[in-house]
Amino acid sequence: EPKITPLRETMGMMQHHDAITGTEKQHVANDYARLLSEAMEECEEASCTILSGLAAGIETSADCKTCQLLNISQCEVSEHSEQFVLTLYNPLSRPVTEFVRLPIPSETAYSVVDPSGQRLTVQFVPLPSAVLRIPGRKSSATSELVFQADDLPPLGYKSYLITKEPSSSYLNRLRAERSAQSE
Amino acid sequence: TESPLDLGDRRLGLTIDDSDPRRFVMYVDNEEIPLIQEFLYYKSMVGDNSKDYKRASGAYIFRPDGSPIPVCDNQKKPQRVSGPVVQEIHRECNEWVSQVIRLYNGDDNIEFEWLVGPIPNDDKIGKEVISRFRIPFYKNNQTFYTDSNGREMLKRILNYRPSFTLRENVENVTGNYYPITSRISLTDQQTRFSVLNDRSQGGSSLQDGEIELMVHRRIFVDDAFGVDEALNETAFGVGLVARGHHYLTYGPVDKLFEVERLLAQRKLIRPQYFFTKKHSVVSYKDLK
Repeated sequence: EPKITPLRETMGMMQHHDAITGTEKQHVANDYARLLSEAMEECEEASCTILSGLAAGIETSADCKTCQLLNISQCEVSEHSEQFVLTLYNPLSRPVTEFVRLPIPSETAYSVVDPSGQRLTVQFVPLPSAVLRIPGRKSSATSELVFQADDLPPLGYKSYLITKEPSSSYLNRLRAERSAQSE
Repeated sequence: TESPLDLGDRRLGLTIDDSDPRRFVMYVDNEEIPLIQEFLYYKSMVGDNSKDYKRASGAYIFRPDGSPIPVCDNQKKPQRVSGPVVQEIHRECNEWVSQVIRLYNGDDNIEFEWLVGPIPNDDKIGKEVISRFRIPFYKNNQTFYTDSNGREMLKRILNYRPSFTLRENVENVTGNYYPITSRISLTDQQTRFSVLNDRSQGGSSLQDGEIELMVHRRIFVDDAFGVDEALNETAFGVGLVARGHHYLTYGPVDKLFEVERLLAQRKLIRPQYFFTKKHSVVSYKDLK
């Protein structure tokens, strides 16, 4: 409860007409951003504690992170980890399919394995140069890893194991796939 | 690749005109629909706020000075990225406006990811940037629909108010702007053309077949309605950058209600992402 209450209270404050329309003074806008950011961070801890009790791969809540800067294609975990688990929680009461986009350094290959052990089809998409120029963006990512997360269960989660591949094994696999296709 | 600049197929897809990257042919269930999408900006009105007609555009009011001005350099060639999961067209309009048009495999909407800013301040003219979609010859009879906080769709008629007689609308643009919290739609009774947004924006349909949404604004004069500051937010010493999505849907009226409702839920209440670093690389079997 104490971890969730700050976000409840901040969301209450965000109902003020100035917060909704953006007619608050600049220093108030900055304070709103501070309050929201801090409250979300506290809530993240609570979410991770709950998930670590449920989900495979999340051993402790200390290992669990969210990436608040995905909106500028920046994420410390996906950019710098040899291997990580992405857990997607679906808050809707029906199954949904999500197209996942994770910032990664270019010239890097990744494999994505779904909860049933299936290796998923992935695509590497270069980030537009305008994204790389966003002021304040501190990221090594120049591409995005894109894959389709099918049928996330209602009010449930699925975890995906994402592993950076040595470039030689990636190229060998790519060659094998291409030769199989041409045959 | 640089050409051919197309996405999807004839069930759902689009092709960019070779000579003008604003112009598309959209394919929906084998039907060909012309589409124009472009970025423009309204110059913000500057005034001393002494009279109504001298009011400046600002945080509380949107008051454009004249018609919108296109911002894109149409000589710049877009680029296409294609693969097994998604197809994209990357288009850079100028130094501060760019866009990715995207179609995921099997999806029922076309995504426009816009990136606008930092809006330059060198000429000290306030700029209010819009993204405008237009289907030429579409007959929606000056009527469009906007949502009310993501719930009921409300009917809007150009230069008309349901509760009183609007004798003269001197603010032809602003007077027809409405809050768009999740979607804006047009219909010719057979088909429906909608744009869904990922955040609340101002928007309108000022001509038949046209939808415009305001994506970003930077203004250098206060409108004297109370905040006492110009709407000129900066970070890292320059104007803010905004990045977001518009989702375009088109199709028969009866089918589109379902498509839009499910799409809105999927995009506005998205799955939450949790990342867990592995300290030593493990196999799937070990992890399981």
